Amino acid sequence: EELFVGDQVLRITASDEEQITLLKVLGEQEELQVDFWRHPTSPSHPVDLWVSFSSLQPVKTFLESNSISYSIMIKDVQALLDEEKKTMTKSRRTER
Amino acid sequence: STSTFDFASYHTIDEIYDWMDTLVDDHPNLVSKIQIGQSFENRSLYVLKFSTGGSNRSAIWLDTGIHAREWVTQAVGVWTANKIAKEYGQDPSVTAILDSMDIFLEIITNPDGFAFTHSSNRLWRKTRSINAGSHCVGVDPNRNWDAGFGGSGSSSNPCSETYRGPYGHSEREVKAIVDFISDHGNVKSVISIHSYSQMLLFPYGYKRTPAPHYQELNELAKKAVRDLAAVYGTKYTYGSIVDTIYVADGTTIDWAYDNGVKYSFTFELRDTGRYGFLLPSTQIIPTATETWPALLDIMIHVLEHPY
Repeated sequence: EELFVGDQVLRITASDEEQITLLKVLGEQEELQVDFWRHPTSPSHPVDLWVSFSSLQPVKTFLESNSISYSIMIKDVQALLDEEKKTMTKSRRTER
Repeated sequence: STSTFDFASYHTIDEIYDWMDTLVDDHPNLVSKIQIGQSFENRSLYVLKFSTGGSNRSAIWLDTGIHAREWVTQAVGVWTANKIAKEYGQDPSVTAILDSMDIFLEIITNPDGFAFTHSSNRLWRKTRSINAGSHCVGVDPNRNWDAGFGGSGSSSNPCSETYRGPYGHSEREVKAIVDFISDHGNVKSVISIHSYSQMLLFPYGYKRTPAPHYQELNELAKKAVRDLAAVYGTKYTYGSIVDTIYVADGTTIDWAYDNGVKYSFTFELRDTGRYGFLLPSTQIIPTATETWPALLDIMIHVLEHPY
């Protein structure tokens, strides 16, 4: 089973079309493990980017060096998945 | 009975398929289960049919879970199926709709991908078909439809999350719906439910030209999102795919619209900006509850505007 320990989801706010283009370029870097949960479309829409733990540093460096503002939407994806699984198990027990 | 099922929890494919059988058992004169095909890994593609009789009536098609990881959509699909069954004979709108039309609801539209999210990778989106010549698996089933297929709004790279597939309708999960709707011949509305980003979208995604019925679809979407927001204040944007998000080729609703299904919509359900695809199960029922009036708006409009 794929684990997502330390992976994060960043909520990115592009301030202009140039930053939208930069984000699209970022998404195409094969060496980075990233996935747009919400794609860069226009400055009026937030961008959500899943970043694997191993790619966090280069991605944050890229964003900060291009003054692209972001916040951390999900601090640890695996922690949320563990919580989800626990809740499902509990519910299954109740149903039974 | 369906009364012990926990609608406020996420479930596996087996649990949902078992529940579908109990829904049919509980409502034998209204609900039936039909199989429209098999997935790449040979799982059954089940559709719930809600019908009060008559042959080849006008029909409304609903699907959830075409993108496997969007778990809140399959869960909303289960809740909505139960709601339709429960409200027939109680709610005047639901009764009026089902006294004249049939409703088809495919809850697990991408069973292989959904099973994979439970067993191996919770963030899996695509089908699980094998791509010849590539180590990457799966096709984006919402880029595989023969409507603008192969344009810039999808990817030719099998490793991409928006990989379109080798040709239109290459995916068995897509072809099964294409064949079902084409053979039925009287489907008047296709509503495909995704998550997330709180949008109500209509054609087109593959071109910027406004759809011939743009005005009507836009007005209907405006009403639907207003009634959705009235429940808990969840704000949706609405409009054509290309205007509201981006160019997207090969989508379900563009294919439906180009094949004569005028009232074609895609819902992008909540997240309100905190959990993305990992929406806590505590939000399943609120999400389903707020979506219900918007779905009713569309279905009543379809009933009152035969074509």
